Formats: sequence, structure tokens, C-alpha cells
Amino acid sequence: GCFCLKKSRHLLETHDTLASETCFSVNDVEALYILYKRLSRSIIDDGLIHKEVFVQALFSCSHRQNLFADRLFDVFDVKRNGIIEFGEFVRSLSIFHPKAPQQDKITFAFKVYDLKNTGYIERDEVKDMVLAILEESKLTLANDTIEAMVHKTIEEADLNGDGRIDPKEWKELVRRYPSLINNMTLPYLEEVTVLFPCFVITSKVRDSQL
Amino acid sequence: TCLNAFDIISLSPGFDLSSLFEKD
Repeated sequence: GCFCLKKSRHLLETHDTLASETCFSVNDVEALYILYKRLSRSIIDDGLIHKEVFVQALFSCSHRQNLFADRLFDVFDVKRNGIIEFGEFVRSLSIFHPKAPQQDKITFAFKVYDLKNTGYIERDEVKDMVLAILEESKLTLANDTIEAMVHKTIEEADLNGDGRIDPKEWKELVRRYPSLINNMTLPYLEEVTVLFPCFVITSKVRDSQL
Repeated sequence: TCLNAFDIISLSPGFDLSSLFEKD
């Protein structure tokens, strides 16, 4: 009896575990599961989210390259196996939840900006990111202006004078300028089941039952 | 220039995960 019950409840328990480890309720996780399945079917129907699917979902109609969407995918893909599994999807999205700890947001943003995964945000990386956003916004700035901005940013952040930003210096910079991680909060995530009422109807569990 | 480079970088639409929630 116990064994069969446990087996049939496997998926449910996974969702339960994810809910207990993230900012989401069980109903939220079920809603996210439906969203995940929908995304994973959009290009290659293998039930997983590949980079191509992820980037396309962020830019609906186009397949265009985007440095930041690419980096987000890489940081979501904790196991670095080229796919975002459901657990990775929920745990990473949870960091964007308004109620997620600031420290998690700070750490996640650092990983995104540490383009070469060296453990530091380096001057070249800051410049590459500035150039990328200028390009995607179809804006041009004189090289001197870009250099001055990058120089000022590094100078302001780099407290130990080694010419790059380490995680501690990044945390301190965000403490001084909290708006730097505004992009790490997605208010939608507080209302996943409200935005998609159909998810609630398909849900088998009430949060109050758990 | 007074802007912090990260203020500009954070504006990239590449960060806008709300697109994932758009209905077909």
C-alpha cells in the first residue's frame, strides 16, 4: 500500500519539494509546470527547455542572438548540460520572485555578468556588455564615452584595486545602488496562478491540504 | 558620464523574463 501510494505521488512530492525550497506555493509550481511543458514543446518536443527555446520565448517572434538571454540560460542551467530541467527552471525563477532574498538576487546577477565564469566581473566583460546593450538598442556612443563609463564603474566598484570586481565588491556596489538589481525581480511571479486561472482548475492539490 | 554601466546593462530586454509568461 505504502509503496504504491509513494510511487503514484512521486510527481506531486517533487512539486511539494520544489515549493518548500522556493518562494512558490504548490499551486504556483503546478502552474509553472504547465508553462514549462508548453515552452518545452515549442521547438523540439522532448519535454525539456533547450537554449534555442528559451531565447525564442524571451523574444517571441525572432531567433535573434542576445548576450543576456544567453547568459540567463547558462545560469539557469545549473548542471551545465545544455538544457533547463524543471527543477532548475523553478529554482532559478524563484530568485526573481519579489520575496526572494536580496543576497540570492545579488549572487545570481553576479553569475550572469561574470561572462567567462572566472569568479570575477572583469573590465572587458563590462565593456562587452555595454557594447551588447548599445547594439541591441541600436544606439551608438563614442568609444571614449564608453571607456569613461566602464572606467568609472570599475573604479567605483573595485575596492581592493585589482582592476576587477569580486563577489564581495559586487555586493557592496549593489548595497550602494540597489537599483542595479531591479532587473532581478519579476512581479508577475507573485501571481502566477492569478494570471493563468486555468492552472488552478487543473491543479489537484490545495496548498491548505499540504 | 554619470551612469553606472550596470544601470544600462540591466535594461536589456534579454532580462525580461515576463515574455516567458505571454500567452500564445
